[in-house]
Amino acid sequence: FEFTLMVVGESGLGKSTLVNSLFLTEFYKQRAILNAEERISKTVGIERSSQDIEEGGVRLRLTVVDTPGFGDAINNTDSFQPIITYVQDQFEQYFTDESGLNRKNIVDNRIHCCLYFISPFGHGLRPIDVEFMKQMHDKVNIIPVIGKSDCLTPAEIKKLKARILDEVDEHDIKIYRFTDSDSDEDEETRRENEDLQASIPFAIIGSNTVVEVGGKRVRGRLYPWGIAEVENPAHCDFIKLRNMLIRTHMQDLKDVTQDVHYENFRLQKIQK
Amino acid sequence: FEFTLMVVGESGLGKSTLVNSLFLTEFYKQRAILNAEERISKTVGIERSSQDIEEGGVRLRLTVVDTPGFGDAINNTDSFQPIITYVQDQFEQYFTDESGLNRKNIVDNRIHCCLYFISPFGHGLRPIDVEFMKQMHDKVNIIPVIGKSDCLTPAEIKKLKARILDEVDEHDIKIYRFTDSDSDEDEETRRENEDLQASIPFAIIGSNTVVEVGGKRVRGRLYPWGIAEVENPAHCDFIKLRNMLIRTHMQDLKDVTQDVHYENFRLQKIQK
Ligand SMILES: Nc1nc2c(ncn2[C@@H]2O[C@H](COP(=O)(O)OP(=O)(O)O)[C@@H](O)[C@H]2O)c(=O)[nH]1
Ligand SMILES: Nc1nc2c(ncn2[C@@H]2O[C@H](COP(=O)(O)OP(=O)(O)O)[C@@H](O)[C@H]2O)c(=O)[nH]1
Repeated sequence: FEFTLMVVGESGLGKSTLVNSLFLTEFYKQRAILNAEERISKTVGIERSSQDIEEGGVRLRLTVVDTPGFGDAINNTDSFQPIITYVQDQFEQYFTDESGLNRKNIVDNRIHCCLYFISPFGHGLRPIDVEFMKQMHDKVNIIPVIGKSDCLTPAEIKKLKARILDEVDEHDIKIYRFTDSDSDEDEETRRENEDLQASIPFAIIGSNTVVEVGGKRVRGRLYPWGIAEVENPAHCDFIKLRNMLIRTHMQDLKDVTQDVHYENFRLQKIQK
Repeated sequence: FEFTLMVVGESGLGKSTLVNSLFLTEFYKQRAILNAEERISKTVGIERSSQDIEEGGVRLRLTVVDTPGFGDAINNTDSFQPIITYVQDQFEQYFTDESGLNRKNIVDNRIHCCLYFISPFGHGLRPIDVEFMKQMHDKVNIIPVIGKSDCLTPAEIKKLKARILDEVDEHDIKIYRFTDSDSDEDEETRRENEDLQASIPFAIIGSNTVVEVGGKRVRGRLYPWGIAEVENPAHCDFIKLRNMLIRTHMQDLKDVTQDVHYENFRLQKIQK
């Protein structure tokens, strides 16, 4: 079973910590932190790294595509093209492979899900957020998340989520949907999906450190005023994101990639 | 007594909340939050607002200069010029006025202090931070602060401060100094100044809301895991910043502006 996750957002929004937290693994063992000078001169990079992991008894080859440099420069106009090109190159490759002789062993490197990190400091979406999602929503499943949500009080999270959703509508941005009006799912699944849909964008806390809370060891962030717990649903939506990505919606993310985004690409290609 | 404070940093770093917290006043009563579309098209603005306040029995005409739009666009190359121009225009005006007939009633609109907000999400200084400070350190007293420091654990604050100071040295950036090696200050003042110097950049939490902690009403941020208190020195450097700005260093900030930055400008002007 293969799955490719792309993670996009400016540096420092907690992306690599989140990926490590999601899969309880060190996807990013050694990261050179670029200093400001290095970041001025670099353009956006695309970095893939794959690991075999086991989730709920299922062996999974998980690939994470990172986009270092996105949004970090003084002028970020060129932030988008390398990412768009990369996503389309995977479609090109798949198209070539599936028209070829050896279709049985086709490798699927297409991006099945793009977690787009929104800063918790914004008053809503920033220009770069709008621009990225408008350019990418017809090419990949976008799931927006609010990174480092432990910077926000519950009231602020509620307000920010509402504002982001308004702006997504205003700009006709199509993000991945959990609910399907014509679906034949059972009552419980439908309620779970509505709950997921109502939680978008997910407010996420990530942590690689374990702290002790009430005699239990949990992943969290230790502040002088208390401990923000990653897996406490009263603190953030981490558990919801993790469950939907790994347990309930992984297959649907792949199906939508195949039936909608790739199909879109394929039709445009054969029409030319 | 007049004092002009400029506040610079990208939107959402808590600047207006800090200004309101510092002077226990509503400098920013009604702020239109620009949506992403409006922010794409706007260039950096310069907004002045003045209030008469009383601090420690002294009446003070405090002017705050805000720089909305700084760092918010996709391309921020033009973020600096409007601010540099504004600072220099105040020097021009003062130069003209002090060479004029009516020197007694000269109005001093020069920027006496620039609080530069650094994001707590950076791994250090970002390209825009370096660029701004390199362009401005010879024109205005820069005091760097880390905004929204309640997003950082004590260990992270320590690490970030050290990294920022290293980068400031690396880039030969001259920020405002609290300690003066040839000063004739008394022992207690010298120790206070060394403590201030050692706390740079100040890690700041700001809040306009009052919460109850142990029976006391304090300004803070109420999280599910605890209350981050603005005026608790164990939580952030707000009290240090406030004391040095209002009680101990306001006069020195004005003196350095007159004797160093303005003098610099004046010499360059008469040499042309
Ligand atoms: N406040 C807060 N800090 C976090 C969170 N997740 C990670 N961090 C810290 O933020 C810093 C940068 O995180 P990192 O995952 O490297 O960010 P990236 O640049 O987006 O990949 C590290 O010091 C983390 O400990 C979070 O959820 N909340
Ligand atoms: N986490 C955190 N949030 C803050 C802090 N100060 C202000 N905020 C919140 O951040 C949002 C934006 O603050 P504001 O002062 O308007 O930011 P500005 O755009 O830099 O002027 C508001 O919802 C504030 O309540 C702080 O110290 N920490």
